[in-house]
Amino acid sequence: MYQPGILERRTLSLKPWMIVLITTAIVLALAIIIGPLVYFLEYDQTTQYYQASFQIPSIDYNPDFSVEHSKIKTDLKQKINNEIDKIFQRSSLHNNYIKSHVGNFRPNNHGLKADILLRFKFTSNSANTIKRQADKIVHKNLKSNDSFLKIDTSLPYLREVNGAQAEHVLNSCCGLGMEYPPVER
Amino acid sequence: VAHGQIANKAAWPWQASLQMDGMHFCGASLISADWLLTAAHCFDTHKNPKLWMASFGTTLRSPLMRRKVLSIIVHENYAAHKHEDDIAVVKLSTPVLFSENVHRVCLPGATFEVLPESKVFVTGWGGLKANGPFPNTLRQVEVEVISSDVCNRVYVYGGAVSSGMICAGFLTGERDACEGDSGGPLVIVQDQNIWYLIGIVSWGIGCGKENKPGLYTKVTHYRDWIKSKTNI
Repeated sequence: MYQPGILERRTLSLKPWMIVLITTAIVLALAIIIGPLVYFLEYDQTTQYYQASFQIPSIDYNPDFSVEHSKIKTDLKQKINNEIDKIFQRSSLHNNYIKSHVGNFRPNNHGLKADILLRFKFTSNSANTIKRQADKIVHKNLKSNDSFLKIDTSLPYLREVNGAQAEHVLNSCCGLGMEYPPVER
Repeated sequence: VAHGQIANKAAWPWQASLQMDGMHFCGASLISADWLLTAAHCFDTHKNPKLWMASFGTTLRSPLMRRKVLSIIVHENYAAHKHEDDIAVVKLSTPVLFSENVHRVCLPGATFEVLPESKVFVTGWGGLKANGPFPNTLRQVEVEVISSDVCNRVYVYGGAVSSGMICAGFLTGERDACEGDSGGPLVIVQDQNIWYLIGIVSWGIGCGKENKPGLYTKVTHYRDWIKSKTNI
């Protein structure tokens, strides 16, 4: 009787060094795929500041606008920041727009002018695209009757500002210093 | 300052040090990108702006920024070794770029009122006590405004406190400005955590001595003079 051969259980016995090798290769492959993704999505972000000048025809210049921290100045700054936040948060740049900062107010034949700093973050190779889009968004929104802000025809486009200059503008308010009274923990 | 603490970074970003040959001589306050406000008596012996340098940041040995001095304007009525009109403005050779760690203090309007017992801060690199060591790191101390009536009592300063001065400290002594703090700021906080410059460290007898609080040039009293010299 032909005895069928007994099939030995084929045990795949990998040598330990082969297991280590395969594991290392898998980890390396994952790192090569995920690493650049994380880098470009998270770390390749740069912050860019643009300076803008907006017209506010509905508000006349008031000498109190030149008084540091006057209520009229603080309230109008807040109103303008809220308006610009609203415009960009509803736009295609809502993921890139960070915030706006109102610098000075200047008197003008038709009301008031405000100097604004806009802050965006994006991957370093998309700077020009962002600027063009931001200009388009500003022009579209400020031409409509919905906004009390209007384009300053003498400075119609955003102007790039370097970090040091931006920091100078952001810190040009007087008297910001130690938190007082110290916050009780 | 006597009986004070080390100041945190960026706590007093307007504080400047006026130095000659790298040595701290007086404090000063940044009131615009290119003007400092300080005490006239700092220049009793050296009036040549070329001898002076201003530095910014909380440490003297490694400051954040340095600027040469372009000009020094001392109050016309100031007389050396007197206490009246102890105020001067210093123009920097090039403006500073404001940052979180270096920016200006607010100047009060001429009608700004500071009541007795108001809590105020004086900061500087002056001695930790009379004839004591000088620190490398900026120090601060909280003191209280004392009315001129109290400060003019016989056992305090017996009438030497004029309308252009503010008295601040404690009759019990201890917390006080000291030599080397001269020219530095006495500031008060208003709503929204905004600090206003109300005094310039000017004179006093000793440091932290009983019944001998510090005397400061009253900034509001010289508001028009400051504007006439700096257009701020």
